[in-house]
Amino acid sequence: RPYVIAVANQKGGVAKTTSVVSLAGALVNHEQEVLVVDLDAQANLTLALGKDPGRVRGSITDVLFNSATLLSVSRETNIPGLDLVPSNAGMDVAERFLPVRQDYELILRRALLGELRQSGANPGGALRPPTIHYDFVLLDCPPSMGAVTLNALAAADLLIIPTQPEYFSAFALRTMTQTIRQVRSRYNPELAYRILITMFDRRNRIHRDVADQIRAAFGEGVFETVIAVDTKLRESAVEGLPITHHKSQSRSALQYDTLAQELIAYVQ
Amino acid sequence: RPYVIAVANQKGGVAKTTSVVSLAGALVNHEQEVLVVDLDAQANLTLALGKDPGRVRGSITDVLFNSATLLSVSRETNIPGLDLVPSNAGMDVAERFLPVRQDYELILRRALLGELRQSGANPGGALRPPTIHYDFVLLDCPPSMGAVTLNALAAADLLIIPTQPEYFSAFALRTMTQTIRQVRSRYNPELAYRILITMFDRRNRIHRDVADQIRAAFGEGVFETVIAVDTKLRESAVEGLPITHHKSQSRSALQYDTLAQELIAYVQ
Ligand SMILES: Nc1ncnc2c1ncn2[C@@H]1O[C@H](COP(=O)(O)OP(=O)(O)OP(=O)(O)O)[C@@H](O)[C@H]1O
Ligand SMILES: Nc1ncnc2c1ncn2[C@@H]1O[C@H](COP(=O)(O)OP(=O)(O)OP(=O)(O)O)[C@@H](O)[C@H]1O
Ligand SMILES: [Mg+2]
Ligand SMILES: [Mg+2]
Repeated sequence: RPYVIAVANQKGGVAKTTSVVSLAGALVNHEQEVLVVDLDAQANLTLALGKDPGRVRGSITDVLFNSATLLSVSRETNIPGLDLVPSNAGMDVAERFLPVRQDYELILRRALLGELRQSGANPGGALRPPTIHYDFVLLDCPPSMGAVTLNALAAADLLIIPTQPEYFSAFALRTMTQTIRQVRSRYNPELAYRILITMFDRRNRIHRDVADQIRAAFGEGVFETVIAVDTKLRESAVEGLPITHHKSQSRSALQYDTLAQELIAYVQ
Repeated sequence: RPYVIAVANQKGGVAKTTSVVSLAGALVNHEQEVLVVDLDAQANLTLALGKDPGRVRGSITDVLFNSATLLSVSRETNIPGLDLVPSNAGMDVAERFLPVRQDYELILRRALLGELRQSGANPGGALRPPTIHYDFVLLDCPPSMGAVTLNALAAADLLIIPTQPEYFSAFALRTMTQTIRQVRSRYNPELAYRILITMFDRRNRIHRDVADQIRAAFGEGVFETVIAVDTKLRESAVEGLPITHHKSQSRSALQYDTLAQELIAYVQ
């Protein structure tokens, strides 16, 4: 059954999208079948995989608003083993119109459970469409704690919280841990979380201090792997490729690969 | 009458909050009376001016939801001439509940026009409370294009769009210009805009290329002043002071000061 990971943080610009696309590339290199889902109206994940959000036909909007199946709007990317559910401007009104539906928080969870979880076994023996088997599903969230991110948290096995080692980002961890408690009590008791320190500049005293404070406060809740500042990540975004497939020997590609290994060990 | 500036960009982490607090500090140094308004549930502007969002009594939530006046929830900061309307966790539900009100897009504009604009003249001669006269009002927006940011755009004379010279940020300019067109046709025909290049690292080829592309595409619509990467800005956030009052001779303090001069010349 796919292991579902939400990548979220209310703080903007902490490398949520960069982490989804890079981690997905690294997981594929470890023979994992991966589906990434772009839940952000900005559609940066769609862009980071070389697609033009203005030209996609089916998207996550259809799943959230028109009961489309995830498989019907997913498509291949340039990377074998990596599929994408894109986003587009239709998501602009999601925060406003999603909450009017009954059990709106569970729409994504039901779409995931209904489709992908069953695709493994074939109980009835009936002729089923050739189902795709994913090992991991990664959800890229917008920088907010609204209805869309709530859907992702209700659907996830694990929440990864990318965090820049800076003051505003560290402060956002307070909100994130409160939200996790609420999601656990209402929708998803099994939700686990891990903090990922990103864009780390070891020459910067503030970065070293804040990273130490985060580890002191959260202990096991922080990945061992730290992602350093690496301008090659900016370049790979322009190329429409994960860093692992654009500059595979770069420092950040190797760091996201270490993260993938740490994650696979954690999941097993 | 106060000149109202919204600082907004759907892209997260582009120095919206840092620009509001730094520009406000620079304007105060030019004998301008300034009110800054925190419209973000993250409450980073409130934090950046040394206040704990968890302990504020009145906030922008009261203005948007309970018809409180801006002046009733504004307060002094450590900086003479700089007042703050803080934010708090109450703003978490704003995107969901604001749109149910009639003319929700104009709530902030009416609060600004109703109070601050009249505070100059005193037509009826009646005994009015000692009004405060602001030269500038700066609105710090969350990283989204929802109901809260719409309120700010409907109320503003000028929209400043902080932009990192990177791929995802540059892509966000497409959405921003579409939104400006909509706001002009429906709520605020006079809305002007200026792009501010932030966090610029001149050693980085991508930064130089993207900055050139933005200037080529937007010409006059881009401030001359560019804000470079400067770790002292991170330090001033921790201190709860604008960079102009924490490290007044730093490169970024001087750059935000140049920006303030460019802005004052533009307004006159
Ligand atoms: N380790 C890194 N080193 C250098 N640049 C990075 C790194 N990680 C991300 N970036 C760049 O920083 C910017 C912010 O990253 P990204 O857009 O992935 O963050 P985000 O959290 O998804 O933002 P948003 O809140 O807008 O969704 C991007 O321009 C990205 O290319
Ligand atoms: N010129 C700069 N040089 C170095 N660091 C900066 C600069 N400007 C801002 N920062 C830092 O970058 C981070 C992002 O800035 P900031 O939080 O102001 O952006 P924002 O657009 O308000 O983010 P959000 O979208 O979450 O509201 C902060 O940690 C801030 O201290
Ligand atoms: Mg993103
Ligand atoms: Mg901000």
